[in-house]
Amino acid sequence: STRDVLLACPMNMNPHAGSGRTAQEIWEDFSLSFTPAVREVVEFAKHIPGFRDLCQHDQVTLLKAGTFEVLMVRFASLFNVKEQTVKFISGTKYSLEELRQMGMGDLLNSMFDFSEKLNNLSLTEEELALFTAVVLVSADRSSIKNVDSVEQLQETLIRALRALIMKNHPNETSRFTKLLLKLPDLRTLNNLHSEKLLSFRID
Amino acid sequence: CADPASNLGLEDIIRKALMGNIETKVE
Repeated sequence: STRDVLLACPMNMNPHAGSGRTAQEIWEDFSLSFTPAVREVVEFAKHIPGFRDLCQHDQVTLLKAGTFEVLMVRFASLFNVKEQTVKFISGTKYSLEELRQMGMGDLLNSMFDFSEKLNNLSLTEEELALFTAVVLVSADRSSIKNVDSVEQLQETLIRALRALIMKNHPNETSRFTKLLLKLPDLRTLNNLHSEKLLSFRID
Repeated sequence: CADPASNLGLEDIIRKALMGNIETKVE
């Protein structure tokens, strides 16, 4: 059902809330769960050197387009491939089968695939933070006004990420490439997620 | 609306968080 599509999000603190609520009430309840996470993404962005120097329109555009991807990176550790479970931020674990019944299909499989690949890289906190900054500062998001400024910041962040990865893993030359290849995977997940959201609202 | 971010009220949350406004409300 459309209700289950919404409630199956790992950020939903209350996925099995009582029925009989209006769509508006469901959205408002869910917003209480994801709003703090979105605020944390914004706080993270504010601490990226150079982010606050971008025009406000571009800051908002990057955050609107990239928040899902940042959260996906951040919550990849909630996806346990071995156990085939997802731990919601409420602490409750759901099996793959339960989540499928809640309306998560292709998106769920893709999230598991991504999480497995990212978790296998065993990034340090510093590497993960810098990678997350690279995910967020992408000059090819639509509606960016000052592409040159965003591109410049993006290049600086990519160079810093490359230097950090090379310093931490000097004998693994393909590691940086593997990490950058996660960017198109995140775009695909973002698109699948957007389709899910749209289908809910249309229904 | 064709913008999923707007559907979630995401822009509103982002703008207020960027401006340091603690109180946010999703439409």
